[in-house]
Amino acid sequence: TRDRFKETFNTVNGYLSELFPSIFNGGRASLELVGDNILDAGVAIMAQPPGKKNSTIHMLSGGEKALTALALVFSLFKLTPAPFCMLDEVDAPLDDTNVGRYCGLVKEMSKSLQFIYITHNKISMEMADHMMGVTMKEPGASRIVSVNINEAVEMAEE
Amino acid sequence: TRDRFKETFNTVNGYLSELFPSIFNGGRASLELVGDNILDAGVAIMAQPPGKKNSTIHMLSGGEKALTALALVFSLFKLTPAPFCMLDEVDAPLDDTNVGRYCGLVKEMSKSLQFIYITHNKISMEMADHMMGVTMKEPGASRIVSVNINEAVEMAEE
Amino acid sequence: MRLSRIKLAGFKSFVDPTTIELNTDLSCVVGPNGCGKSNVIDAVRWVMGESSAKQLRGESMTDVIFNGSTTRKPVGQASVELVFDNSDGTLGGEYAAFTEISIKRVVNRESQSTYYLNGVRCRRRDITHIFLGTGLGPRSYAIIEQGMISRLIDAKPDELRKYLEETA
Amino acid sequence: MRLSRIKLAGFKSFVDPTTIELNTDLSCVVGPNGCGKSNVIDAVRWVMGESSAKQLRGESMTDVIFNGSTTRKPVGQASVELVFDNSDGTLGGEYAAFTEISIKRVVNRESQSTYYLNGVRCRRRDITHIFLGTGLGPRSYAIIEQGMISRLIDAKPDELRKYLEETA
Ligand SMILES: Nc1ncnc2c1ncn2[C@@H]1O[C@H](COP(=O)(O)OP(=O)(O)OP(=O)(O)O)[C@@H](O)[C@H]1O
Ligand SMILES: Nc1ncnc2c1ncn2[C@@H]1O[C@H](COP(=O)(O)OP(=O)(O)OP(=O)(O)O)[C@@H](O)[C@H]1O
Ligand SMILES: [Mg+2]
Ligand SMILES: [Mg+2]
Repeated sequence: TRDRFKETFNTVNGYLSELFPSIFNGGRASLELVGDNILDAGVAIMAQPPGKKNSTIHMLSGGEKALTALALVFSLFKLTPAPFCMLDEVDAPLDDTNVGRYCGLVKEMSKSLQFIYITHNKISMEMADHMMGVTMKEPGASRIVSVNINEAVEMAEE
Repeated sequence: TRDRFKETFNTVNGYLSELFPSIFNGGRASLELVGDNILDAGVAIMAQPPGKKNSTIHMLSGGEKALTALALVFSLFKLTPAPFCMLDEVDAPLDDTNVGRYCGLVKEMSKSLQFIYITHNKISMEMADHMMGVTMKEPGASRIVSVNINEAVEMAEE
Repeated sequence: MRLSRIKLAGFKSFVDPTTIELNTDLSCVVGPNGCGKSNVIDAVRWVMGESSAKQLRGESMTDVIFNGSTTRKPVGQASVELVFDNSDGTLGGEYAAFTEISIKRVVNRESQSTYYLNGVRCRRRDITHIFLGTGLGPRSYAIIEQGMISRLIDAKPDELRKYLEETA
Repeated sequence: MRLSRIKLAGFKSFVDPTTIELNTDLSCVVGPNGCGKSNVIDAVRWVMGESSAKQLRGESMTDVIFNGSTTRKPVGQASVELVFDNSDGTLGGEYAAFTEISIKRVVNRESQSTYYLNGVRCRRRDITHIFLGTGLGPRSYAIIEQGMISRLIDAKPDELRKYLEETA
């Protein structure tokens, strides 16, 4: 199991150090082993957005943390490609530029992976092939309706 | 201290049961005492958005929780009016309709209270009397610039 | 393998039988606050075997059963079914021959859960067994719940190691 | 009493001396992810006496001092000053006579904090004392950090009771 873990660690680390700079337009990220003995060492994430020198990942901003987490999740997908991915408002802390980058990444991954994502953000809505609205026209009871982008925007304003 | 706590509890409960229906356009909310002895009883929140019967507050959605929390915070302000209030992206989980309600509440409270709030949401930006932009034109070093609404929207898209 | 359909009945706010068709690879779910979007994600995690009420924002396992509204009475059971298109044979072993695989879970007010695989009653571990090696499961990296995206970043080093090992 | 100005120097990403004027009752702060918005809120909580590095997203109290960027070197100290307009005399007691009240905190690389009240050195408890009864403080309900709005809702009953008692 020792070798297996080391191999997993190296593979995910490789994917992360590729994905992070492409999402952030620069900077770097990697996984680090915490502790001396590989058999029970922990794993920590190191991430530096472009231009910054922060030491720990906890100093990152809300949006930077969300994007870094996405880079890690997609690295795990590259290791073991699950058939689908469900995302629930992961774009909420992102500014418009980063929502654009997030959409670019999801579109790229959707070539080999099925996405089902929930959002209130109009930029994210636009990348969908198909949109579903959930309504509670009858209070307390959910129903599914098919919507287009204009209806979806309206629906978020119901 | 027993009477003092009872009085605080009743006052905040009164404010909450007024504020909640006005933010949610209906429904009801209240504080409940948990435990038999008033001296060490805990406090729980009960909240039912209009049309719903949910028992615990944990079943509420992300947006419903955020709005309920704001109703409670503003009830605390009515009990002890602190001179200012700082809000950091509390509108992130809200849909457009609820952002509108949130803005209405903040505008109402700003008659007697100073607000400093951070947002990426264009609807929230519009209610400001004054806008400040924070930029990192030099990577890693923050600076403050004065912006108008168009510049602010652009800045979020920097 | 793709997820082609989600069927809910009596699950949380989905009191009436509801079918969600998933025909494309980029499906977006929208709607006002509190309308039931995150309940769909809870449904997928529940049918795959989630056994903690707290992870489903409830206090007991019967909290997933529709418990009424101002116009509707509570119902007696909740059921969720996932239908997968397995025509590419990703799900191997004894299931490779099936082009369509459906898993279903039903719970009643006595908190008894029953699982079905292609309409035939089975055990919870048969369901978790199917997904072995696919990366899927009730707490998989493939499902990111609301507000939890930063959870991975805030995890302690030993938790992150476990996460990595489970994925491999 | 109103907060009229926040002055930062060497605090987190605010390496250069920066003054934030607050002339109205509805001031909005905008900017891209990671530009330093939440650092302003951390600055206000820090100068009011916050003593936990973790609550300021750091590991040690010197993590609030600018620690460099690709173009700048780390600096030796951080300082934040809040200037209040007290012309309505809200801050009572010995300070009622002051129309302007300023509190300031400075920390150096040896993690030594120094507090100032209207330019005169004082202790941390003098600062917390001024704010007694106003509802303000490093963890007051008046300051809602990013992602923490639902914290009140998720609090346990005894925590919520404590919160209520502190407000009164
Ligand atoms: N067992 C149940 N019976 C009836 N209604 C339920 C049940 N469990 C949860 N609900 C309702 O579902 C609603 C929450 O739905 P959900 O969390 O899916 O909303 P959402 O669409 O994700 O909203 P948001 O955009 O705010 O995140 C709550 O208002 C709650 O009352
Ligand atoms: N001591 C320090 N020295 C230099 N930079 C620091 C220091 N502490 C924090 N930072 C930097 O400040 C940035 C975070 O700023 P902040 O959290 O205020 O962003 P924000 O504007 O709130 O962004 P978001 O919109 O994503 O929430 C991080 O990128 C971090 O590197
Ligand atoms: Mg939700
Ligand atoms: Mg922030």
